[in-house]
Amino acid sequence: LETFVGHQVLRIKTKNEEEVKQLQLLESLEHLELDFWINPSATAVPVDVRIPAVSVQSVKAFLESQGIEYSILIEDLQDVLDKEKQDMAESAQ
Amino acid sequence: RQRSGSFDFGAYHTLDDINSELDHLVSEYSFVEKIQIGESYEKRPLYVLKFSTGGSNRPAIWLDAGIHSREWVTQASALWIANKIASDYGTDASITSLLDKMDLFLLPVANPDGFVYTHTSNRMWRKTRSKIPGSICVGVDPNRNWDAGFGEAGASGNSCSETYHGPYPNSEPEVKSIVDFVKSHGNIKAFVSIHSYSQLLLYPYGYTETPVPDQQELHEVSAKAVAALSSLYGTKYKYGSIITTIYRASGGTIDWTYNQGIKYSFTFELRDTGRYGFLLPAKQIVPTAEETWLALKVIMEHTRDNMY
Repeated sequence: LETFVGHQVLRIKTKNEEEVKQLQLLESLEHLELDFWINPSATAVPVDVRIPAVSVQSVKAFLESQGIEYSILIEDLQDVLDKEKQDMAESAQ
Repeated sequence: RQRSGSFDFGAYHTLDDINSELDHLVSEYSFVEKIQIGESYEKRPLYVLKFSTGGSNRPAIWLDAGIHSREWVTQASALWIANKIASDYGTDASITSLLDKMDLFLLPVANPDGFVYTHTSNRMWRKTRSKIPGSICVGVDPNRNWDAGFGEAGASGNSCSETYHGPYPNSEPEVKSIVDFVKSHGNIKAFVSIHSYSQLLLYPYGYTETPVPDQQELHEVSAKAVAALSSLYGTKYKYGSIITTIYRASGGTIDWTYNQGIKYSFTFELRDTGRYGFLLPAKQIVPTAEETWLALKVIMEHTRDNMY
């Protein structure tokens, strides 16, 4: 089972079309291996993105350099998955 | 926690457990039947529960869940809803009246290969598991693979993308099976596809900004359905057409169903927004299903009372 230790999910709120375009640019950078849970489209819709541990610092640095507002939705994805697995095991018992 | 026999609706389950529960529902209720409408790329059966109290080729309502495999709350909610429909017939006036006039079809796991993969290999898997000739990447986004604006903006031609539209419309057997079923049935009046997680109730279109001819009616039904949903726990939903409410998406399920003449075509994006994304805790399954049920009832009652 693939693990997601250190993966973070960020919620990004854009203020204008320019910031949406910056996120669409980010989306196109395949080497970052970003998983957009909600894709960048319009300023009214927040963007949620799962970031592998190795890319977290780069993405945050990019967002901060562009002045794009974000918050951490999930601090460590694996912690949440472990809890989910534990809940399933308890239910099965 | 809510149970039916040994099945816990407030927990996530494997595909085998889900299929066993479908059999259990069939054994408990004489008007519930399990039918196979096709099989997935990896040859898993696509099981639909048919709720029918008689008649031949009655007008019908279709519900499906889990076309994006990692959206676990959708498959789980579908099972709660299946049990609710079965157990409410004969006691709830609305459901009794509905099933006395119409059939109901429910596909709880529309992407079984992806679902099994989320349990065994990668919890974050969204697509099908079909192999793409010439690509190192696997899978197609089954909600971009329908023949409605297929391949246009709002889907990706990159086979490694999460929104890859596939080589051609209906290339995915999971999609083709539903397409064939809908066409051969010919009397489906409402089609609801259940996704998660951004709390939306959407109607066509996603591939074009041109409003559907029935926009006003669909908007009014959405407003009523969302009001019913929110009345239970205060969950806030937005509603509108796909393209105006969230983003351009081509090759989507309900755009195709609407173009087939199924006026009441909707898609839900269930909870949650702001905390867990696709990893909604199991304790929220039943509340999510309960509130969704209230909105579904509005859509189904409207369909029943406005036959076309």
